[in-house]
Amino acid sequence: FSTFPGMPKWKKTHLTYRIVNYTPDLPRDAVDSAIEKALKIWEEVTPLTFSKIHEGEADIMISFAVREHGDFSPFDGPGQVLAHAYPPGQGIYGDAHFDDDEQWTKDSAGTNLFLVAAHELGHSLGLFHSTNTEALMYPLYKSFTDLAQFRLAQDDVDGIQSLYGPPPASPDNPIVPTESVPSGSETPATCDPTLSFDAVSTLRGEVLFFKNRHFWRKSLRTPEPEFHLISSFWPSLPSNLDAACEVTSRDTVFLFKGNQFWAIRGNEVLAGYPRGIHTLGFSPTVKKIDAAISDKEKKKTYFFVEDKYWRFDEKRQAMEPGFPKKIAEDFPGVEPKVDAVFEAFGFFYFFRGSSQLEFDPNAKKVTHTLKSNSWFNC
Amino acid sequence: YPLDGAEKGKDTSMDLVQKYLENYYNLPKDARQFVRRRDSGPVVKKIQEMQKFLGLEVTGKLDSATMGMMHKPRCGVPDVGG
Repeated sequence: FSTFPGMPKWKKTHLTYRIVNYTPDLPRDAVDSAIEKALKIWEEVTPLTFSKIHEGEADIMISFAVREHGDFSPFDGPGQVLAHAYPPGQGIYGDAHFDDDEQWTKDSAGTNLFLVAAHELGHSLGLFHSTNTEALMYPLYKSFTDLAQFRLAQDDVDGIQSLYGPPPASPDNPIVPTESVPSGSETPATCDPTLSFDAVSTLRGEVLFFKNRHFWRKSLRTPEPEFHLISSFWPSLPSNLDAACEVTSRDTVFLFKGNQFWAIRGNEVLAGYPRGIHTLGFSPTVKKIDAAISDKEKKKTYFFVEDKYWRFDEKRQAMEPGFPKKIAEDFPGVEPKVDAVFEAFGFFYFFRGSSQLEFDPNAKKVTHTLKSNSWFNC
Repeated sequence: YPLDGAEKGKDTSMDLVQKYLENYYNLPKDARQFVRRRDSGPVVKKIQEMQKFLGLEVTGKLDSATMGMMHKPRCGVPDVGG
């Protein structure tokens, strides 16, 4: 199974749906029951519940249309594309559209509406296509499915439960505990006053705050940060990072953990990584990096290790002579150690535990002391 | 002279291949000249990606099984990419 990039999912368990219009191929109550049955198969394996509304904006708007129907993804007449749907979200997101040039049926004579609806509603709930040919979320329509015996494949159940978990315990299906979750993977609370970060970096104008297996994604456009699993964007990256920094001129963010570092460009992990940090010119005594920041004006990248810092010349692609130097020497007030650092509005924001220091690199002094999660609109 | 029927058929199937790889497998829309030359790098890679995704034998070639798959009814959401 797979989910949409960024693993969008509904933040609530009770969802509304509305059947905006009806195909002339079937009686209205046949359409109603096909959609109801399609929702029910997802209801049975998740905590989700659905209720139908008859007017206004529902979470999942279901409609029948032909050719161009207002979403820049026109249908193509009979055959080929039967329907499409959008991942969870506001507006058109979460909606499901059915191609009314198909012959929709209650059985398998034409195109079975229940079967296609069950697949599209999988998209509306956040599932992407599966390579498992037995799965409902396999992209091709299987007209030979035995409708009477239909049930979700394990692949579908694993997929939807990776987003919403299993259904709540009930006497007839007590939840069996899954294997214990490794420590360090608890979901950190965004506004916890003791919150600290493993690493912080900019990425194409946004700021990423890494912690354990997750990261907050903060855009200047929205007051609230988004919260994601690192693996939902970069499956091959490790958790519990040490440092991260963006080299804007190369549209690349470098991420460090232990004696290795990775490179990402958007949501792509670049080939040829991880590499050893000593290829950057650190002395063998350096075992890990605490924090990193790249100054795009000066084309220099600063690496903070214990109470010292190194400077890397991006033009020459080499560590500068005369380093390491004491952090206190050039960043007074920031020593002795830092967890993370990033640059915004001409200031360096250093993180240490639950505190954050705003440092003016030109005046070489700390100008503000903040909480680490001051960017989260707490 | 009227176009040779087989030639015309080949043309429409290439259009189908182009559209299919664009719609579902992120083939860049400006790859038209590549599709014309069936054995070009980007297209072969995309065909292999599609064959792997759909559970076909990965040959990189537009064999009958692959062409058959592309004619089957399906969901309009892409198989790869965002």
